[in-house]
Amino acid sequence: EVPPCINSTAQMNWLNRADVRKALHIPDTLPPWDICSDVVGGQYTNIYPTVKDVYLKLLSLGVRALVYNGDTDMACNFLGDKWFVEQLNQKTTSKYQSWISDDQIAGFYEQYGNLTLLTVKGAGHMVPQWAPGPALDMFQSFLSNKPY
Amino acid sequence: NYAPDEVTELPGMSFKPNYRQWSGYLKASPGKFLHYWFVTSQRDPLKDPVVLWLNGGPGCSSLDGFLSENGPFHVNDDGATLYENNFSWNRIANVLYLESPAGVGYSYSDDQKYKTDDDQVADDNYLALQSFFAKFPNFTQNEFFIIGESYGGIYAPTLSQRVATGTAKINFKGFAVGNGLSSYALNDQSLIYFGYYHGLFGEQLWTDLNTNCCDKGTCNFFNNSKEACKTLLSQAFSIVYDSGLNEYALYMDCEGGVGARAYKRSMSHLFRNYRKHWDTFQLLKVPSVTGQTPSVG
Repeated sequence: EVPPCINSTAQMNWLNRADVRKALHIPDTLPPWDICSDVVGGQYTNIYPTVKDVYLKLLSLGVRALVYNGDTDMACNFLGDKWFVEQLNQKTTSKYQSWISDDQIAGFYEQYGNLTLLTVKGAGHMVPQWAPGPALDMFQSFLSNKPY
Repeated sequence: NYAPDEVTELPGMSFKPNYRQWSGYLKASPGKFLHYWFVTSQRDPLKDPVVLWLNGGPGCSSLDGFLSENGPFHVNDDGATLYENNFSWNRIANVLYLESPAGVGYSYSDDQKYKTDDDQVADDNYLALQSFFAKFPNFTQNEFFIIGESYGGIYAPTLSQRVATGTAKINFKGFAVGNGLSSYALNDQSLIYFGYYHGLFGEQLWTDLNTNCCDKGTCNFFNNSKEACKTLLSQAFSIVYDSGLNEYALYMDCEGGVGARAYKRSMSHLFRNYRKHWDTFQLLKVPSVTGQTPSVG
């Protein structure tokens, strides 16, 4: 099986070329590359129904965090992650407001100290793929800890 | 830097990159070897941050992130040639793509046993990170960030906790999660509202959901035990996941078309594990939504 509605044929064909495998130092004994592993996925045990406690621990250590969502995704929709962040009960330090990329509103964000919650307007699950410009701007702001 | 892993040329690459790249293996727990692909920053590799990128699944490859999302080049539809990505994240950072856990992509285990869990993945990723910085000691002083997408919502914070509290010398600054799974309950609970307010459910289904799944103004759309509610939730989730919509991008086409979708059951591949509890919803016994409505173009 492959993820629904996603076409990964081109990258799969390229990665499975013998000359590409050789260039990437992949042993000949390994099986062909695939985007997802049924063997791994089928035997996987999920332990964390929520990572709330993990976030609280990290925030208490002063770690910077960004939770961003393309707002047309239904696999992990933005509203669920917004509620998750709100459930952490962190003090709001900046109001819900728009952010700009390439002179356009690229989404909305609010901040809770070291934690930023941000949407990417019109993007789906794979934000860097479907909103590459805004995604790079967001990435730069996050790394440099500068305003969005 | 680790010379044997350096990638000096790639088939299909007609342009000359202004960055360096390495591909090889990092050691995790004994017998497990995780494939990595590391690209340096196009700006100032020695000063720019190092960022670890993790795709989700569980069980899906981070090379999808490289070759389709934020990597410096992507693959053309011919599957043979490459083109540059002007919005690559390595324009401003050194980016490490890690195929994890063992069994995903080109990562492997000597014993070929691939049963694992969230904590084992985080432990192995932490070991792999230490293996990375042993191979690339020049980057140990750089600021370090972890970013996960989708099920990376579990991978990224659990690994971050190990990095932040562990003894390995890593200049860890922060983590990010993109469209991540953070809470099963909130993800399902919110999806019903998302679906209704994006016009996916009819007024009758919405009314029935509120009548059968809510009590005194509080609704449970996640693990409600009422049979009537479970049936209605099955209908709602079937509209989202099994009616032909692109669940990853509501307003985009579904590659392959409605009839050619690779999944025929109401579980998304990327989330089939966490949706194990959907068995109780008896999704497959519910008449399909597409069967109840006229065919549309």
